[in-house]
Amino acid sequence: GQGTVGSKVQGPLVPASLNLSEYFKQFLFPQNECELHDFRLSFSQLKWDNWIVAPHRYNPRFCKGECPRAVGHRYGSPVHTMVQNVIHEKLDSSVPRPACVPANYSPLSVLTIEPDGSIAYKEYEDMIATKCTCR
Amino acid sequence: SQGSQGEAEITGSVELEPEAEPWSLLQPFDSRDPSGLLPPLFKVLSDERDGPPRLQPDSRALRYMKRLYKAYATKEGIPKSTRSHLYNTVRLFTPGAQHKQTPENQVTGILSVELLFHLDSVTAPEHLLKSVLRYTFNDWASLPAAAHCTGSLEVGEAGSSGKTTTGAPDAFPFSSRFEFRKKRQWIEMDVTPLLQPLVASNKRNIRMSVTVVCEEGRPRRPRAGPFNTSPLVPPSLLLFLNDTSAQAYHRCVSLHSQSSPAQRPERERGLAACPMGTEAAECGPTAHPHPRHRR
Repeated sequence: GQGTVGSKVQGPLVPASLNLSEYFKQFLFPQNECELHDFRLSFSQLKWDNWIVAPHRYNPRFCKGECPRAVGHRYGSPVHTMVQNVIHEKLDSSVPRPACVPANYSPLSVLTIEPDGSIAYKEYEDMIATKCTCR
Repeated sequence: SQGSQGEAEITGSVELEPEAEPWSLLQPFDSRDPSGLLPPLFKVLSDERDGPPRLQPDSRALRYMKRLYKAYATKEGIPKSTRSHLYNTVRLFTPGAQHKQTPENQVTGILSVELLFHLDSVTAPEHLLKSVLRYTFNDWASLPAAAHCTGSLEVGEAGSSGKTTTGAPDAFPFSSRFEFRKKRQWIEMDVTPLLQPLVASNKRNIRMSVTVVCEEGRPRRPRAGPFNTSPLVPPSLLLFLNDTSAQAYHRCVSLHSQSSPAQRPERERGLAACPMGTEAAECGPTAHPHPRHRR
């Protein structure tokens, strides 16, 4: 809309330190955007290996990065996310920007030694992040 | 003055609960963690270093469960989607006490043993689907190629002394023919019908009395003397359970999908399946236990 165009013209569209080609490069290949990251750990690091027998290693993964101003279909964010962004920018900066959080998880099978010495194989829900979203 | 009043209120609230352990404050209010996963995690979050020492399981039992884990989960630890059964929990118990009523090296090949299992780690939301008594052998080479075994199994609730407490134990006569294969150094006995009522009614101390008479079938090699039961070591009890708590992973199995006769009893007992009308998409990528075949 015209209002949007007008506001863009008024504000600094491109930071002074960037030229136009760099700006477009960042637009096309955004960096530090909300995405999945690996975090591999072994249960011995947590000293959990006395009760978790398998797996030895675990990658729960995590979501990190900036949420773009206009979250698109890529993140599957609801309209509320965009509204919250507008509120943060235009009305009240104490309302936080949308956060980069996991949207889907996968389960994990765990083999544990119970306190009584019995052994249990269990499948736990939501143990590995598989997709990120902005909310 | 407002500030000091506020401090007094905080101090007062702290004094009300001087005994509270730090990690206990993180526990859910209703103390429901049927999965058993959360208490250790809460302890870790509160930076509690060492918990009480755990009893070490039998190495043979541990080896078996590690093999089971490899069969059920990928290298990354994700449950394999090709599995079609409904259980999400398998528990292995070794007998807490056992009394041999007859010596093992019987010429007649009779083995009679009384076993006591403590199933305290089975939680209320875990529903028993199948239970198996599993015998392993120390020395496979001494076994015949095949054997025919008959016997009986009695199961009942045990009191603290190990004796049956309530009524007469349920008896279960059986007759099986076992083929001993090189890669399978164990035999399994389905004890579900006897154990299910006890577990369902929250009985956790189980006494089992097993009597087995085996006759040698085809000998592996010409051998003088009768079938020797000495390779038998105390059996372990395997419970296949469906944990219905929220923390447990619930795979969706279509009620309309074809199932083998062995799987049907689980479904007939009304165990976890996709609710009516639930589409595959709601069940996630691991929803289909049977991958579609390419045409």
